Amino acid sequence: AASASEAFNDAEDPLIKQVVDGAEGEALTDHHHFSIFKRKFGKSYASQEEHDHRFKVFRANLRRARRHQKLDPSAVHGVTQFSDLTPSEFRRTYLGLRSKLRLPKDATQAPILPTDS
Amino acid sequence: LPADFDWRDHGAVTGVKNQGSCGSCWSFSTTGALEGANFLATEKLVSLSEQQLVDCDHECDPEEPGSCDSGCNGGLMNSAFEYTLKAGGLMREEDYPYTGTDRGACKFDKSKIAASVANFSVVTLDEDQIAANLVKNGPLAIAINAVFMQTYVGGVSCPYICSRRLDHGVLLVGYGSAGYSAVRMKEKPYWIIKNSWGESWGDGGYYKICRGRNICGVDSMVSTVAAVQTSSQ
Repeated sequence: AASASEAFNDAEDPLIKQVVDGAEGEALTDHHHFSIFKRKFGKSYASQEEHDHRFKVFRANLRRARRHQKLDPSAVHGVTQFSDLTPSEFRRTYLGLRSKLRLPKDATQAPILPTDS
Repeated sequence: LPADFDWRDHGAVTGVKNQGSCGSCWSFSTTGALEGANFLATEKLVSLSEQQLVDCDHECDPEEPGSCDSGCNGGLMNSAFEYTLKAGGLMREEDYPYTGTDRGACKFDKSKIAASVANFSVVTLDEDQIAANLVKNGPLAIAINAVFMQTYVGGVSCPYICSRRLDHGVLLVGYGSAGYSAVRMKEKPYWIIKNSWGESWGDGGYYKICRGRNICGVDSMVSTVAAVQTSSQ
């Protein structure tokens, strides 16, 4: 995580927005996107097998980003530092709100504040 | 209420932090809220220690056996406020720096407490009340469903469909009245949320999500905290 973080800081452009190419030459384009992604976020993989697996995940996330873009048109969705993680890996590694979540019954309610002035 | 408000403009928000590969978002949400509250109480912005919470906070929900704050495996902001209240406070970031792991022992030093909780409470599921509490009490610890955050690069997020199953702790620091929505052809009000995935994620480490219909559960779990006002701080 630390090396990836340093890589972010060194990157010239913090954003990568290449997510909506046409179907023609998509595989080649996805390889290109993956190369940019690895360089930008300082990603390297222990073996060719792991690399190939991460590329598959990356391609799935490109498709996912396109779906998100359609579902969420006022935002920009694309490649992020999490693009080589499956949704479950992402949840497991970066999300940490306790799963059996609910507010304690004895939680104090904040007083109602005036909002008209 | 002002039409636009951002605690960053008032000096109550520390720089964007990075939780690394550790599910400790809940601790960053907690420290962010207390940093803001402490700023309001003391007029000094002090970055507080998430690692103290990761290492030392094992507060449990008495009504849910086994549901306890648990370092990189997750936690809950309200439980962390409870811990902070019982422990006496949180140390400075520099005195107890973040490591991104939960394998270390608790190194809390009570003599180095930098901010203390006076009280905390939950805010009702009402966007005007959330805005009022934000403006009056400082940044708020909130929970959200983060499914769209994995691919978020910028703009105002306003998905047509988003689960309200909460899985991520973040910090609400402000709101805006007019974020442009090209498809909907209108200006949309939005919340400004500080995340803990570094500055390179999202909009400089921040996430904008539209207001109005509890999108991704953003209004569902909102907590406000007050800090102890002491001259020594």
